[in-house]
Amino acid sequence: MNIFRLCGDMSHLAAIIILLLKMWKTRSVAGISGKSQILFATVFTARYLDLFTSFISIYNTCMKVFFIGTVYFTIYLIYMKFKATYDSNHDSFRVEFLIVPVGGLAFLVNHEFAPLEIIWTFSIYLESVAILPQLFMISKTGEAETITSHYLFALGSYRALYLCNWIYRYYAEGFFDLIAVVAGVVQTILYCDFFYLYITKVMKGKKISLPA
Amino acid sequence: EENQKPKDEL
Repeated sequence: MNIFRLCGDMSHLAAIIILLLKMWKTRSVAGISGKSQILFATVFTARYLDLFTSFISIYNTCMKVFFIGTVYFTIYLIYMKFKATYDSNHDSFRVEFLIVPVGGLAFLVNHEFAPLEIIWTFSIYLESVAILPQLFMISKTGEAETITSHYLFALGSYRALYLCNWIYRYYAEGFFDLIAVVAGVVQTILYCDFFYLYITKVMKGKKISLPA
Repeated sequence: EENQKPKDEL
């Protein structure tokens, strides 16, 4: 463990807590993409299949349980409890255009042609594009609530911090995982446009409103 | 190549 990865995990944790607080406090899921949350649930389920078979540390297990638990709870809030506030018209990204290519790529490009490894690779590739339905929804509605912007900023920062973690681990431990790094770079690049808006607007107390 | 090490990252 290193400071970059710890900050990355804390940023990820913060993003999930911000999202849950937004939903619980406002009792609304307006502006939140249920499709992105479904993709995140798929990512965590596919990545943490080894939850019960390989024990890394208490921290690792607790975080995995928390991530899986909260993402399914978020889906429950969106599609059941606060269903009335879910904006399905604007959450119209065709996720099959993500899942099929990512699934195919995981078969073709992986570290080892073994079931668990391919499923892990699929989760890595899928995570890098899982935010697209959410960003697409914001571009369609033309704006994002400030709390949703904080959620996205924390979520985007987590993988950016993981990139720093991989640089550190390369020099400190000689650890290098090309698949995770390339997917992490793609994932972080997808947030750049949003990061720019967040820093130039939200930090000055304005709301993010894209030209619709 | 073989797995370099267990997946210790989240």
